Amino acid sequence: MNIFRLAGDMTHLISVLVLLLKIYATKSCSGISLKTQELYAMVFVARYLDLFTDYISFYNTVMKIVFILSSLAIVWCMRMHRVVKRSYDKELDTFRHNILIVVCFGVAVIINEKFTLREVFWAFSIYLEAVAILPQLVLLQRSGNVDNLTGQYVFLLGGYRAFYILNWIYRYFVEQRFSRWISAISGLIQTALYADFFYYYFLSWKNNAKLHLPA
Amino acid sequence: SSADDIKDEL
Repeated sequence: MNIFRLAGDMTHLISVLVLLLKIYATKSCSGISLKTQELYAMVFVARYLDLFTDYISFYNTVMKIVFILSSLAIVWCMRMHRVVKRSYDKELDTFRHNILIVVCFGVAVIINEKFTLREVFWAFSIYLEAVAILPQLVLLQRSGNVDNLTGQYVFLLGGYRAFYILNWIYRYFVEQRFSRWISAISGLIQTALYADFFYYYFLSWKNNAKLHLPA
Repeated sequence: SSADDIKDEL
């Protein structure tokens, strides 16, 4: 464990807590893409299949359980909670995320570290995570204005993978064997997808204006 | 081999 990875995990954890706070405090999920949340739930379930078979560390196990439970809780809230689901922007959240799922799985079957069920699902979760934010970014573009908590959520989510890139650079130089090309390349693509959001987020912060994404 | 290394990252 290095400081970059710890910072990344904490940023990721905070982003999920910010989202849960927004939904719980405002009893609203307006501006949040259910499709992105469903993709994240799939990412965690597909990636943490080894949760009960391989014990790596207490920290690792606790964080996996937190990520799986929180992502499922958010999806449940947005689908089933009678108050929250009313504020879901169903007509704006129209990204065809099923295509993302099929494509990522297809790529994972071709490009993986080892052609086993677990490695294919692991690669699938890595690729899916890279593109999971797309429905959310499209929804933000469509809805124009971004409320603070949702903006912070996306910003933190982008920051977490950026920290992980520093972690991979660190591990590349420190450890003799670097076998994380799938994660590193996919993580770069993932962070690049946030680039335009980061740009507008920084502008809104600099001009102390409300975050407004060009339609 | 790299595939056997435990995935210690989240």
